Amino acid sequence: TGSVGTTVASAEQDELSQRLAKLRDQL
Amino acid sequence: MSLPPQFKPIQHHLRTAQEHETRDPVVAYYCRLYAMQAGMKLDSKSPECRKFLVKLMDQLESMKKEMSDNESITQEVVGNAHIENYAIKMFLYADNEDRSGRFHKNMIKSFYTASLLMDVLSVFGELSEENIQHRKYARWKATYIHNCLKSGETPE
Repeated sequence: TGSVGTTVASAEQDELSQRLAKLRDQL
Repeated sequence: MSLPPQFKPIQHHLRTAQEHETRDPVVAYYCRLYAMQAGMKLDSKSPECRKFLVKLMDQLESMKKEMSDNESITQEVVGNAHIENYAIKMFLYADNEDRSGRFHKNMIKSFYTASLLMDVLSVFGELSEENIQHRKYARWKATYIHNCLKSGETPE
């Protein structure tokens, strides 16, 4: 379950990074 | 929403954003953008921090939408100049009060806000040596004058 938790966390982190890049017109 | 303890280093930038919400929304936006970037580096994994960052991101996206006709928001190079000018204005006001021997809470806050805005400038790229020196001086002055006034001493 640890790896599932980590995967979920990193997916959410990626989503935040993507939203940040989009906000800054870096996509 | 309460600030997770991991985000203590960005609490003053977030407070500056709040204080500029109507006074200067561009300053508020970039303070939050800085807090967002710094917050992601501090902790983007724990549930309470992720929740906080998602809310902050929602806020940034809605601010950007609301200010879609403002060049300081749509063009970061214009935003950079806006924040830098504002920080310098704060710094010069406090420095002038300091050199005139007028020591008060407002000038302490101006020195401190100038130093926080110099942190914010890092969202646009590496800080210049001049900005780093101004930030160091402003932060030191704010602390020094604050401590003098607290202990009843006259700052030099």
